[in-house]
Amino acid sequence: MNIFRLAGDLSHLLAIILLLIKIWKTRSCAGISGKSQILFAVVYVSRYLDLVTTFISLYNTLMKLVFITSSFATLYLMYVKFKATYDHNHDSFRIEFLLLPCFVLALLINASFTPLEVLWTFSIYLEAVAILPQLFLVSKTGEAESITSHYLFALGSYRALYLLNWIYRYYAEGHYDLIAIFAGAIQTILYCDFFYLYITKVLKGKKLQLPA
Amino acid sequence: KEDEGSKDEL
Repeated sequence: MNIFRLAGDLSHLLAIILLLIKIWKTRSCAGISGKSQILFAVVYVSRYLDLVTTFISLYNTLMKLVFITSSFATLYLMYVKFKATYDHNHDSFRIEFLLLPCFVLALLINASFTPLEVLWTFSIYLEAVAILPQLFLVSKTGEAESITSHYLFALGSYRALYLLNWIYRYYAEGHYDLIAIFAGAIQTILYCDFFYLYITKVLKGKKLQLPA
Repeated sequence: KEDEGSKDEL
């Protein structure tokens, strides 16, 4: 554990909390992509299957449980409790176009061809692109509430901080995982346009509105 | 996986 890794995890945790607070306080999931949230739930479940096979640390176990539980809580709020506020019409991204290629890629490029390893790799590839339905929704509606922007910023920062963690680990421990690094770089790149808008608009007190 | 290092990450 190094400072970048810890900051990344805390940023990830903050993102999830912000999202739950937004939905709970406003009693609405308007502007949030249910498709992205489904993909994140798939990511956590397929990645954290090792919860039942390997014990790494209490921190590791607790965080995994928090991520899985909170993603299902989010889905429950969106698809059951506040279903009426869910923006069906704008959330039209076809997630099979992400799920299938990621699965095929995981079958082809992985560290070892075992069920757990393929699913872990699948989750890494899927996480890299899971935010696309959300970014698509923001681009369709042309704007995002400020708390949704904070959520996206925290979520994007998390993998960017992991990239610093991997650079640090490469030099400090000689450890690197090309699959995670490659996917993490793609994931971070997808947020760049959003990061730019967040810094130039939201941090200056303006609403995130895309140029027409 | 031979290198378990990435599995302690989330």
